[in-house]
Amino acid sequence: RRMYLGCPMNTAPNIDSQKSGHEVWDEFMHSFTPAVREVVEFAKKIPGFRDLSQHDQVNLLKAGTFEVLVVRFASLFDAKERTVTFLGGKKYSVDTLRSMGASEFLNSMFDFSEKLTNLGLSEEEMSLFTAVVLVSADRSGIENVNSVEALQDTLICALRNLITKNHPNELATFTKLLLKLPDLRSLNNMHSEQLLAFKIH
Amino acid sequence: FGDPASNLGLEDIIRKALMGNLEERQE
Repeated sequence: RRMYLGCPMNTAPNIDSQKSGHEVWDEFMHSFTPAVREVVEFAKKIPGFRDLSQHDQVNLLKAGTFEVLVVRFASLFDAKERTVTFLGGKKYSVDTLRSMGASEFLNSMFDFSEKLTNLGLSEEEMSLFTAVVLVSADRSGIENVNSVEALQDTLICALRNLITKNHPNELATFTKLLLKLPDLRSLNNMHSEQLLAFKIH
Repeated sequence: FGDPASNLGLEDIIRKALMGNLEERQE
């Protein structure tokens, strides 16, 4: 039975039948590892993040990396064209990906991407929002919840000030952004289910 | 390969990146 890769962090959804499972896995890790490192480098630059204990830094990153990657790679999901661009640079239509077995998760990603794009955030706003996403990740395993929540409050306050300054006539923008946090949590849960169901032979 | 969620080695990548492991970065 042919297998396909649904994650656009792969070069392409088709698996070269000449490649072994190890080669396919290695190729994915070749994209995944630097992407995670970039998230860590980003986190290090969030004011106050390095003041958290090392344990809490690791646990926040473990819980929040996927959500940050969804924000960063949202533009790969073009809701208007209904295409997904894989890291190899080629676009694949929804119909093509469906025929390969793509699940409902794909629709949820398009929906998230479209709503985020429609907010028309600047680079600075997106960066601050991404910082909020990271520190709003699941708290399980966190030792000092108070410190993480204080950092989250500070960043949300800074985001509200920035959005209010830049979009004075669009008061709903900040609210819409905060509502993306539970959306991201749902996407994270859906993705975890996909990941657990995934087997490479 | 077992469970890909743990085989992704997320925690290991995060720890090394947090420590600024130069050797790992050069791979």
